Amino acid sequence: KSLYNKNEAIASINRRLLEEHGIKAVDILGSIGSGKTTITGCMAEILGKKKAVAALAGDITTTIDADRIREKGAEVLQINTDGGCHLDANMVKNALPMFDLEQLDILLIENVGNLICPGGYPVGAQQRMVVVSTTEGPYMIVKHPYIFKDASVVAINKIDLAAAMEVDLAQLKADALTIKPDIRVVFTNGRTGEGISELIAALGLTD
Amino acid sequence: KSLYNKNEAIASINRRLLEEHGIKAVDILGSIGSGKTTITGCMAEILGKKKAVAALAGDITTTIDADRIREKGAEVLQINTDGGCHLDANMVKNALPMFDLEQLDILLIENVGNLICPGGYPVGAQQRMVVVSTTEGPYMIVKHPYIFKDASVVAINKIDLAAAMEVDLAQLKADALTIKPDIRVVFTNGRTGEGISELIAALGLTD
Ligand SMILES: Nc1nc2c(ncn2[C@@H]2O[C@H](COP(=O)(O)OP(=O)(O)OP(=O)(O)O)[C@@H](O)[C@H]2O)c(=O)[nH]1
Ligand SMILES: Nc1nc2c(ncn2[C@@H]2O[C@H](COP(=O)(O)OP(=O)(O)OP(=O)(O)O)[C@@H](O)[C@H]2O)c(=O)[nH]1
Ligand SMILES: [Mg+2]
Ligand SMILES: [Mg+2]
Repeated sequence: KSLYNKNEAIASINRRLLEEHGIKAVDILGSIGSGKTTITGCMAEILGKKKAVAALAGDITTTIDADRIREKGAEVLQINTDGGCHLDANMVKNALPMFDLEQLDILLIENVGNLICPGGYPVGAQQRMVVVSTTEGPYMIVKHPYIFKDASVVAINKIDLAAAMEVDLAQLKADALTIKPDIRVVFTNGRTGEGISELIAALGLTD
Repeated sequence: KSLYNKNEAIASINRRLLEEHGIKAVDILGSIGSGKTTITGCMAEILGKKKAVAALAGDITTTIDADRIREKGAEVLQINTDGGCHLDANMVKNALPMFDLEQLDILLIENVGNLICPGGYPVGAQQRMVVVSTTEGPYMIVKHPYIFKDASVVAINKIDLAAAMEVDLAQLKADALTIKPDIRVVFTNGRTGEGISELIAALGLTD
């Protein structure tokens, strides 16, 4: 409980710092391999045409995700937790000074692949997005209600495999709206880019 | 650290109790929707023909998984963590007396969907199996080395979707063997049952 409060305090500091510099930040959550990095890269590429976009990639180990997002043109910093199951506000606080906050418009924060733990640790982003994948089956949303309660957007990704998985997209959308009636639901294919512009709009990043 | 030691102590009690009753127990780990429940159900159905099989299903909420495994003929208990990201030894300790340990031969324990947190919390099973899915992409094994270090078997599931995902099965197997050279790798299709008999053998459950 006190760890949580301490994290909240640092998250508030981060939030204020980002707001003072007019930087829009999104905390991107989702289970392993749901498509966070692919989607972050797609968004960075599109937004990067007109804005200064940077990203933080959180993983237990390796720089695979940071490298992949960097290929899409954004400035990226990799944070390795070495075992920790979520990013926390302190890790993000230490990373922020690495960027030119004067120039920065948008910060995309890819959290560690985990649909549970990051829920309890806000990092100071103004909003959170959850990326789920049709390949996880039909139950992942109803089984993990808490993570959606703090999210403004959910991307239902890998729609190209919904048929093969026998997953009902309309039902998944309904599941999300049941948990959080005002959540914005966007269907995406991270590989083709389908739905990514709609996702950017849902996140209020278009301006 | 002290939480971990306390858990270890209870895990040892569970381990001894299971061994005294000649019960083989497997802790089944894997990310959300990787196929744990499907595979547990398949194994329960096959093993149930000749042995007394029971299962524990761990989830944040709902009894969906316990219900699905029960349909396959095993006696099942659902454990809800209400937010906790892993089963712990104490939860399992409280569940064990619910079963007729005199009669029981095999206990399959499906852990909460999470490729990180359960790693640090043994529950007292003699062995651990990790279920990964080709739909998670090519990097999930190299990015999560710690969870494999304590596992004796890894099931690489949803092989039917490897081609669509452009995932190299041989590379995934090599990734696992690099982390743990003596781990047994089995390719499975939870839906068709392909590889399940081989998995049962790899787990030493055939007798
Ligand atoms: N078929 C299909 N594959 C996709 C889609 N989006 C992403 N992928 C693939 O899914 C795999 C995992 O995608 P990532 O973007 O790495 O997923 P992630 O959520 O960042 O994974 P972690 O950070 O490791 O938890 C990769 O092989 C991607 O190419 C999609 O819409 N359809
Ligand atoms: N295509 C395909 N689908 C599979 C396979 N195995 C399981 N599934 C499907 O994948 C989805 C998720 O499977 P589950 O067994 O519920 O996965 P899980 O690991 O128990 O998920 P959680 O307990 O919720 O973390 C379901 O729709 C299954 O029918 C497989 O080999 N191929
Ligand atoms: Mg990623
Ligand atoms: Mg399950």
